[in-house]
Amino acid sequence: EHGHEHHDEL
Amino acid sequence: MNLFRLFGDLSHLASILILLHKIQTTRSCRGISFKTQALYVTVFVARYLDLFYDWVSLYNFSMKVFFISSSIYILYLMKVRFRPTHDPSIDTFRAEYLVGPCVVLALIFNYKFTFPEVLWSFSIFLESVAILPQLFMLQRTGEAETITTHYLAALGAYRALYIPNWIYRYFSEGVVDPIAVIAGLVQTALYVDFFYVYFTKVLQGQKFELPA
Repeated sequence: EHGHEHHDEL
Repeated sequence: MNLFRLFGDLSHLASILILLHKIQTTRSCRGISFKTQALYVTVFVARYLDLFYDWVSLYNFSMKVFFISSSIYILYLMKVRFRPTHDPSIDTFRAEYLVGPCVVLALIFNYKFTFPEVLWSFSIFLESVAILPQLFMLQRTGEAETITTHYLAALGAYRALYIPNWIYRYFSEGVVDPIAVIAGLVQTALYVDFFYVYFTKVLQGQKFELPA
């Protein structure tokens, strides 16, 4: 799991 | 949001504005790889589909809309408005050699085997190599207009700034996004040669020329 529920970077 | 990421995004934004400025003022897209620009449209559309169902912030939303619309507009400028100034005979990198492997990689490496997540991985992998047709073209012609090199420098700076951003996020939030980080490192490494010439020549006031 990479820790984000969504991808917040652009 | 941290400063590295903010300045990275602003640098990305600047790169597109520089490119638009170059095309509009010289009324030419000479020296710009259509294939690279088309790959960027693919990258943005594949990655930012979440625009329609995932709200992050107004900042995030506006940037996504800008990146999708400006990249499509650039394709329009190259293919329609300034078509005669684009020379496909020097834009010869085989883009399909990039897209194919990225599809395969995305099917293997993703955070969840769902359509949006595979598409997201695909966009990350494709972005990391999308600049290759452009760099290949530069290598082939051996020179570039100064404004084009500023465009590439801003784009490279955006990628470079994402690295300290990830280091910062690792320490402040304890998060690592291995797919983005590995692809990002590859992508940044591709700019090393370019930056060498940019710093030693263009920023010293000389023309961007590669040694024969």
